[in-house]
Amino acid sequence: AAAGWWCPACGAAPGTQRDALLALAKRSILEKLRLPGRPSVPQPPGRGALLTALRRMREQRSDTAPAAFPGMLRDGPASPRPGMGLQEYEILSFAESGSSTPHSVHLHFRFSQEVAESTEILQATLYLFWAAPGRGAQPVTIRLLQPDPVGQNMTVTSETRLEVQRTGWTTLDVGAAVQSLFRQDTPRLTVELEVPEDWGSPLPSNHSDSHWPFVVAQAQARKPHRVHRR
Amino acid sequence: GVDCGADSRTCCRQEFFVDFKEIGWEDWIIQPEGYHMNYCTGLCPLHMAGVPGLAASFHTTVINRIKAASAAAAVDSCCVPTQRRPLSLLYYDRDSNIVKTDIPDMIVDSCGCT
Repeated sequence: AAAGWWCPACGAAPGTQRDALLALAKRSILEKLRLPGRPSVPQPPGRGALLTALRRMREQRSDTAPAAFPGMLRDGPASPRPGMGLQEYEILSFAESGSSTPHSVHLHFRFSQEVAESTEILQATLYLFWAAPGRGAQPVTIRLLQPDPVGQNMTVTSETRLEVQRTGWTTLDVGAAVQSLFRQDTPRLTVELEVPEDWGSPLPSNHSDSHWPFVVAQAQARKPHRVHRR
Repeated sequence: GVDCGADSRTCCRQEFFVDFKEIGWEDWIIQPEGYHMNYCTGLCPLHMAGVPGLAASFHTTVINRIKAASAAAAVDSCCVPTQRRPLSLLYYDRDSNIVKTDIPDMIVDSCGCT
């Protein structure tokens, strides 16, 4: 107080002091997560889909760095990575199903504005499960779409054709697509899946199915803009 | 560093645990269950200035006594964090994505005098 600054918790009655400290803790966490307020009540993914996604991620990266999701949460930071010192994010985003036809479907993956504005993507991987009907190799097409800056349509930013031999997971690197949409107002990745006519829907029957598509992204806080004076 | 006791007066670390259930955040923060928002409090008498934590050795004690005796220019010394670590959070963002991040320097492990 002598220095003229106000200490939110000094000298107050214990109850008031506690309330002030709790308010300080909330504000501090929201500021550091760059959230204007606490998010509304989430719609958590189905348990099956979540466990499968975590297992896939661990398998995918067991040979490189320790996974960074539950069961691996530790007090300290994960193992040292490139750019250590900058805050890093791991994001697991499950698909929202969009428009569809008998043999194609749109999937949407939304990313929060707060994370998109303040980070850059290190890598992003799309995980898709094919329940192949099993009659030899089947051609499937995966298109990444982005909203057309001028019109209402969507433009194809990349197209990948696969020969699906059997039932199982496929991964696709979508890092560049996610990085470019991070610079847009609504950071949303749209994926179009197209399968042969007689295959039926390329998607499992419902969200909680443990084969629901998802994207895993690693992002890192943007380096603070430094002005060098000579 | 030293943890504050009931009647600590000199610089120490005050433990303060924020239980996310108590503040109604347990629905969007998956892990951990709370946040150790410890803080530094207490006086930094002159002879403790510049010593992170309390006298931990005979040598430091002697130096402190000399400082106290010399009563050099009375300068302010503050009780500040000397060691901090990240807070690892796993939470749902506004689009119900699951996000994990380590917020640096959020947990105070020890305090000392500047």
